[in-house]
Amino acid sequence: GQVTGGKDEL
Amino acid sequence: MNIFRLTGDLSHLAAIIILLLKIWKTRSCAGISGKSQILFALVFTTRYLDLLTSFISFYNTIMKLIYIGCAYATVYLIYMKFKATYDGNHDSFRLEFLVVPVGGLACLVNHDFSFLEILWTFSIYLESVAILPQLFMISKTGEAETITTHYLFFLGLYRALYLFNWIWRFYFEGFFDMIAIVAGVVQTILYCDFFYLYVTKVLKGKKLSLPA
Repeated sequence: GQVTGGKDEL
Repeated sequence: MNIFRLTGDLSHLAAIIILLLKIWKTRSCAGISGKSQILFALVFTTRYLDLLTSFISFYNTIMKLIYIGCAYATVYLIYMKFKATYDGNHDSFRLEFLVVPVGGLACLVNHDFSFLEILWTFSIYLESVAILPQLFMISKTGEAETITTHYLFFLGLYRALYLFNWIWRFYFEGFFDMIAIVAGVVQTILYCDFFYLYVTKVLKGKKLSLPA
């Protein structure tokens, strides 16, 4: 599943 | 952070700077689709609103500010400063045909129905098709300045490198984001035709001209 914790990618 | 994401970001930054310098130095935006640049400004605006809510790293914050700043500067140069050189007749792609379906899809297919998440999803879907007006314009004019092809090469390369970044992150971190991956694959596929022309023509010193 998608790791939460905001979008660290640009 | 991994080598693919870093080189991807630098490739993206190179593309943005190349375009800005091309317009500024030649004082002309001939052959450039202002509509694609509007879409990119919209992509960065809707994706980077989290600048106001969360801090990830200095790199993350600075790059987001550079992208947003350059995107709006480019739109300004095209539609204001060098408006006389803007080729509106060939930049005729209907933006509503992209923004409306993308907006609808972002509301239907997303990870979380929250304001910032919907906007982020919208920006991911929009970015995958944002280059279409530019590619459409080149197909109408039948050619592109060499500097413009370098801009497109680095712009297309950046998301292709992100695909490798996602493979890396899945393998080493167990991280994957299906929405970003599918949109990234679509985005990169849209450049394939251009990549072929770039490698077979521009890299051989010829001008990029589509078969008349």
